[in-house]
Amino acid sequence: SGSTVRRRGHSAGVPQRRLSGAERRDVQREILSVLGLPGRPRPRIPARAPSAAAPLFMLDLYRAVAGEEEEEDGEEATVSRPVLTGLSTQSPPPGSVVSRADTVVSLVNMVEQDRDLFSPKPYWKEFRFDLTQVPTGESVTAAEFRIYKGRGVSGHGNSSWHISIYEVAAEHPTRESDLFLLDVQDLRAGTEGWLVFDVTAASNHWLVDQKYNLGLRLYVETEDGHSVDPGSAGLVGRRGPRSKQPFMVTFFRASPSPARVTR
Amino acid sequence: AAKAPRRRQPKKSNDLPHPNRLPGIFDDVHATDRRQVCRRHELYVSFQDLGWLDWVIAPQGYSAYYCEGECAFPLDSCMNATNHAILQSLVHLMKPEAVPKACCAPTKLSATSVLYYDSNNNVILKKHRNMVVKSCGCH
Repeated sequence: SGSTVRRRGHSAGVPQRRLSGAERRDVQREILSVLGLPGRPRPRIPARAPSAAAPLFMLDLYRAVAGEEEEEDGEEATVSRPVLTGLSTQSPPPGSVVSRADTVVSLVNMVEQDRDLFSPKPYWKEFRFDLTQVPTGESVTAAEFRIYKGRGVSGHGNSSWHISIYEVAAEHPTRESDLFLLDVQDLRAGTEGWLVFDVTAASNHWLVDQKYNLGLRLYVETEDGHSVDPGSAGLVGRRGPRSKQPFMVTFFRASPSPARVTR
Repeated sequence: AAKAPRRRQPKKSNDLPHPNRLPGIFDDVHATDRRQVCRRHELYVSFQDLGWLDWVIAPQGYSAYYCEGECAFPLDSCMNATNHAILQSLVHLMKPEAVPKACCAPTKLSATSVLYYDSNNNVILKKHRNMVVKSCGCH
């Protein structure tokens, strides 16, 4: 801003050269390109005080990583990756260090379809994600689908439920979609908290070609195989509170020796 | 004597730890009367000053540091000098016009991470390598 800059303990400031408008834009463009960004992102939600589940989770992850970068002296900082099939009552914890990710992307749940109580069984919930922002020159090391389970309708209290996640591999107009089983969890019907499913296989598949991105499908069944509507089982979808909406987190690792791109 | 770089406490909140801010903030007066040995200086990159806090969630900025100072003979141990730099400073002593002094540059760099929204409201945590000067030396 051209004001004289004062340094701690010194009265004589160091005059700062005023940048022209073009120079200022160049400075921003240069720093953005160092950060690997083609341009200045313009999100619809302001970054200050994130309240949705995904940003809150990612802020926990950032603090874990920033803390490690502070302590480590030159050692490669690692990005934590949550325990794969864990359950937590508060916002999702960063979990223990499992992979050394260079980029972690939490994907917005774009579309959600339900086959609920008003449709023929089996009931399910389908989720689709926006994959446009995938870092080039990096490969997936892990991917997780996180969904919050509340208490659900009463009457099932102590029984056990079988919750399974599939990748929708192919859709057919006249018959059921082709599904590929990704992960399963068995838990008590009354359980509450974040459920974490490993969907790495699907994420890899989608990144080969985005046309394969047909989403994830979730089923809930009782012990003897009766289908339960995921909504009444307490599983929160896109219409739930923002701090409990489902999201996906994908961990990427840079290719071993990315060619330094000449600019 | 050159001020030894302060060992900072790990940053708990996103407050700016230093009153100095980028762009273009240097922490030492360039006094011509006393020669500065090669060492690390304070430089804080402020995303707030760049007006980026509408898409950067954390941090508000980060300490990048920079290296500056003389690599003049004798290069003592604190200057992290390479063998070649020691020889070059000897030759410079004999032929100052022909051969320059060694230069003061980073000898160790580390990563910094930035958490931000992309334009589709996905949240991205990106680790950027070689963004923070950990130590300087004569090369």
